[in-house]
Amino acid sequence: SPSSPTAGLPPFFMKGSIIQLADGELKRVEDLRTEDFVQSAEVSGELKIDSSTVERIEGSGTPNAVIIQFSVGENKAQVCVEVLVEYPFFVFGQGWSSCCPDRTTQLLALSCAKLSVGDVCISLTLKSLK
Amino acid sequence: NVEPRSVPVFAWHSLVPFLETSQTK
Repeated sequence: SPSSPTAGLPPFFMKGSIIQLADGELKRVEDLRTEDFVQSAEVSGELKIDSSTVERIEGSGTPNAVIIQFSVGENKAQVCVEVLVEYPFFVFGQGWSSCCPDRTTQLLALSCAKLSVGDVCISLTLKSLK
Repeated sequence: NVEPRSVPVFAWHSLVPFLETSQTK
């Protein structure tokens, strides 16, 4: 619904959302740690965690959106994504981060750090993809 | 009687982006 406070954002980023890890453990989204993602990927067998370094953050033609350029994985593949400024990414060893942490906290109640160039985010690929 | 409300549970992999090299600019 356009009137939803989280319009354009997935509901699972709202503080208090229950997340199921690959081993069945339940955690709140704000309590997730780097190890939870790494261990879940190991258990899943299908998914592989990649380190995606933020190379550039630039404005988008869309209001409240940015284009983030990542350098993904060992091959340093350059990938650009357009996201809302409040969209949270999980930074290795740090936790949730977004381009506009104040807005993320306002909309989702999720505490965030400021996402910056050089931050290493967790991303996923399918193991079958080469 | 009040029915207990089910709480949605989300899969961990929903929270991290799939960055595939096919998206390369």
